[in-house]
Amino acid sequence: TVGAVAVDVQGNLACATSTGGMLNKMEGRVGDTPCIGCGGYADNKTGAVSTTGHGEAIMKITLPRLILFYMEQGKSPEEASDMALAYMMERVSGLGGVVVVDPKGTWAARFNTKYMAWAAAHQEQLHYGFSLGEDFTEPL
Amino acid sequence: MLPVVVVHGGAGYVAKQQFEASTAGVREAARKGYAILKSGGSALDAVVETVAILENNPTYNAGRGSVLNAKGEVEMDALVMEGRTLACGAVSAVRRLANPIHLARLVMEKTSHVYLTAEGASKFARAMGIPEVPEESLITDYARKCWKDNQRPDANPVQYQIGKMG
Repeated sequence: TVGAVAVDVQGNLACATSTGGMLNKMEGRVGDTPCIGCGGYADNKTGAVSTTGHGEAIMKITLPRLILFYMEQGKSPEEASDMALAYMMERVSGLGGVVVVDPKGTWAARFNTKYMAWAAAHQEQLHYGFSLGEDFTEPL
Repeated sequence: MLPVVVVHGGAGYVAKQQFEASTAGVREAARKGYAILKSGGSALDAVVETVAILENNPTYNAGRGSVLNAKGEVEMDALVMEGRTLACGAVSAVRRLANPIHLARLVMEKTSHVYLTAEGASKFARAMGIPEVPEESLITDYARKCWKDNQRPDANPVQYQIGKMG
C-alpha cells in the first residue's frame, strides 16, 4: 500500500491511498484503502491521514477517524497516531502505520510494524526513515 | 510551516533486498510532491501525483507491483479526499489500470458518487478515456514468486501472516 497526505500554501489538506490489497486475498476482498475514514480521511478543520497495514483491523476501528478524533481533543499528530495504533493493537491485535498532517503543517509518520518506508518534505528539508525510530534528514 | 507532504510505502514485511529501493522511492515521491506544492499546486494535486509515482514504482504493493489474489490476478483499490469540501472518490477491485488513484480522482470530480467498484469502475474508466494496460504489465516477478510461495502447504507462517497486510 502507498499513500500521501499534504497541506498546501492555502492551508488546504488532502490525502490519497492506493493498494494492490493483501497477498493471496480472496477474489473480491476489499480492505480499508478505498473506504472513507479507513484508508484515509482529510478535513481542513482537523487534519489528513493515510493508512497502511492490516486492513480488516484498520476498518474495525476506523483508524484515520480515531486519530483525527484524538487530534480534535488536543493531541498532536504524533500523540494521536501512537494512541490510535496502540488502541488498534489492544482491541483487535492490528498492526499498521500512518502518515498524518494537521492544518498548521505539523506532521507525523508512525507505525507499530517492524518497517514502514516513509518520507516527509517540509521547510526545505526531507525527512525519511524505514525502521522504528529512524528520522534521517537531507536538504531538498 | 506550509507546505508539507508526507508519504508512505506500506507497513509490514519488506524483503531485505527491497530496503534500499523502498526508501529511495518514497524520498523521490516526497520530493516531487513538495515541488508541486512549492510551485503553487494544490494539496490534492500533490497527493494524487505522489501516489501515482509510487503506483508506477514496482517496489510497492500498488499499481505495478501489486500483490496477487488467490486466483493469481491483480485487483486494486484507491481513495482520494480533499479537506476543504470533504469531496472524495474511491474505486475498488479495479483491474488493468496503471494508476487507480487517477480513476478515484475522476470519481470525485466527474460523478455525484463517492465510490465505484469492479466492472462498474472499469466501465467508468473506459468512459473517461483511461486506457487499459495488459495485466501482465502490473505483475512483477517478485509478486509472482510471493504468490507461488504462499500456495505451498509449508509456506513460512511469519511471512504468510505479515502478508495479510495491505
